[in-house]
Amino acid sequence: MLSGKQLNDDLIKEIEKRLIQSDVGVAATKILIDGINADYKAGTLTKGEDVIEYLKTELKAMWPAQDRTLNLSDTKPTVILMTGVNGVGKTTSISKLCQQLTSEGNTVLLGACDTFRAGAVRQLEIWGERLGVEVVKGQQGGDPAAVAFDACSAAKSRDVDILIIDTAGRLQTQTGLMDQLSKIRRVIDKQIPGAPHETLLVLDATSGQNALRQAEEFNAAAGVTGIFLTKLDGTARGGIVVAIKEATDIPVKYIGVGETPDDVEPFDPERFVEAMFA
Amino acid sequence: RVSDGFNNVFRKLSGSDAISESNVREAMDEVRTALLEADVHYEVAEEFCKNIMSDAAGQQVTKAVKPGQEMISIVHRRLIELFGGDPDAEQQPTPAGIMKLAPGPTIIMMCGLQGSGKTTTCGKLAGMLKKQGRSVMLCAADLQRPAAVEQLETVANQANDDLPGGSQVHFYGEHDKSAEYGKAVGVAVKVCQNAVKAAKKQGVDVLILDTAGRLHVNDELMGELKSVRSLVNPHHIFLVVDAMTGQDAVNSAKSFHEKLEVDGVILTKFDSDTRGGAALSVKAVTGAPIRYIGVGEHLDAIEVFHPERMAGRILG
Ligand SMILES: Nc1nc2c(ncn2[C@@H]2O[C@H](COP(=O)(O)OP(=O)(O)OP(=O)(O)O)[C@@H](O)[C@H]2O)c(=O)[nH]1
Ligand SMILES: Nc1nc2c(ncn2[C@@H]2O[C@H](COP(=O)(O)OP(=O)(O)OP(=O)(O)O)[C@@H](O)[C@H]2O)c(=O)[nH]1
Ligand SMILES: [Mg+2]
Ligand SMILES: [Mg+2]
Repeated sequence: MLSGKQLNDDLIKEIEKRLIQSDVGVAATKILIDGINADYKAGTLTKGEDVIEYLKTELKAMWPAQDRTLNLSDTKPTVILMTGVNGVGKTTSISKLCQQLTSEGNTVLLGACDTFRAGAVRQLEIWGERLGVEVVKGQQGGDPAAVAFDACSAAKSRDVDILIIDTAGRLQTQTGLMDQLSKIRRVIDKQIPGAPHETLLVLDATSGQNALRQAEEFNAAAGVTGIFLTKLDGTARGGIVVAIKEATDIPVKYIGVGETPDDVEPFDPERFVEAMFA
Repeated sequence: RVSDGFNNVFRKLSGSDAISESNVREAMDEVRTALLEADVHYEVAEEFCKNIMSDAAGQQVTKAVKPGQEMISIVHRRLIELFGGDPDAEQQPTPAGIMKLAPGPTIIMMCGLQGSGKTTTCGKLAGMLKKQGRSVMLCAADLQRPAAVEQLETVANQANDDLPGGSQVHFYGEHDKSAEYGKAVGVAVKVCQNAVKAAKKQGVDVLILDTAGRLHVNDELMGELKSVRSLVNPHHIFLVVDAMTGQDAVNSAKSFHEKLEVDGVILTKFDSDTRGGAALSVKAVTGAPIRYIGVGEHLDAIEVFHPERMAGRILG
């Protein structure tokens, strides 16, 4: 929408509107627009394309490449904990990570720690069957921390490279469930010191400003090391990750672009900006 | 929910005995920001503020005895209207229920984006109808999500066994028809038609079709829903929307509505601390009434939507 256009106050207003409509949020948009205005008034930004380049530079600085790689442990197993609110794509995203990691030569084990929702364990089991990996499960309705415990000991005794733990969706306002998440984390760390090595918060790109609340609260309860941003194959742009970076410094590591195990890509700030102004 | 920003604006206004044109404009700017921060769509917020401004001018709010209170009441009235209520009614009309037909079944088609809460809400509607003494059949028309058929069957059994009410909740599903992504497009249509036959045979009052989540920009899957609609003729088409949806709520709601003529919206996960601006956006852009809100994961966590209550909640 910006190519071939001359930069002026009207175009800057359009850019502001596009950022807000991409869920960047009022406060984070103001920071970006103030920067654009300053450079425009100084004469260093004159064309629409200049703004794209400006935003790409800003966002690439926000998320340097080294922050966006998966934290792998030096000793087996690496443990990845998947968290997030209901329906965002945690279970499906596990199938994607599993596919990617096995194709890179890793042995993977899955832990079905959503013992609450109807069909949750079966859903992960089907992914395990399709991808050729084992799934550790427990009692339906049982303590998820107990399943996490079993998954960790199975990962150690089977000498797997990577253990990915699926958890039930929970709202950050449900204190009991957030405490449960902290407990799952403690149990994992006790079994495998230093684990989980990667705690991914799965965020739905269609969510609005509440995703910022999610990032803050899940970070406080479980120490989030990265974001997996799903459903970017739709029309939502997931701009909230800009506000999240400002508030918590948490990097986006992966994006989900569909419903099959192949539909995952590493997060690329430049393509993220291009999609926003397509 | 949307109330924090509003509280500041209204605290300033309600205290003032005199406001000028520029006070009104400044207040509206703050209202607009409060709406955006609450996830109301950019253009819906602009339109809403424009309408408030013209109401305020029309009512000569600056000359009123208590202009601050006047402004608050204008916003309150506009919100109730936007949500489909009548600001002048002494008592709001009873919200419409699920159609009653003889012979049945009344057919409800559930649709919406991935993960919005359709399958769970099918169980909640079943529980609600069961309490009203109406028999229900849940049809598993999501043939692509792993274990979707099993999930709905479990939900149907839970509604039948654990929720109060004298009538039955039945389940219709064809486990063998589930297939990997993309391999089962169109199969859902046949399953829905078979479910209608089964519902008629068992004399079920209401048949609810649980469909797979899909993107409004996926023409093939939107086409599948159009086929279900034209071959099965549902009496209600409910769009299930996650209450924490941001600016995209307008895009998906508009597209689903244009293609299917949605006659009701259900907002889920309203038990979260989301401000809920998607409610305004979806209502403004589709005109379809918000029928119910989901307020939890358990099957009894559903409430009838009340426009005046929502308006009051937003204003804090
Ligand atoms: N289009 C699209 N759909 C996705 C993506 N990721 C997940 N989904 C879909 O979103 C829906 C929910 O995915 P799940 O993996 O069950 O989500 P979850 O977070 O595990 O849900 P709960 O366990 O119930 O909290 C499913 O229909 C998925 O196929 C994505 O990147 N793009
Ligand atoms: N807290 C809360 N969770 C809800 C509510 N409604 C649904 N959920 C949860 O949201 C998640 C997704 O619900 P589903 O019913 O599987 O969603 P869906 O629309 O059928 O998903 P797809 O079929 O994959 O498109 C589950 O974890 C549900 O328990 C609600 O009102 N409140
Ligand atoms: Mg899950
Ligand atoms: Mg479903």
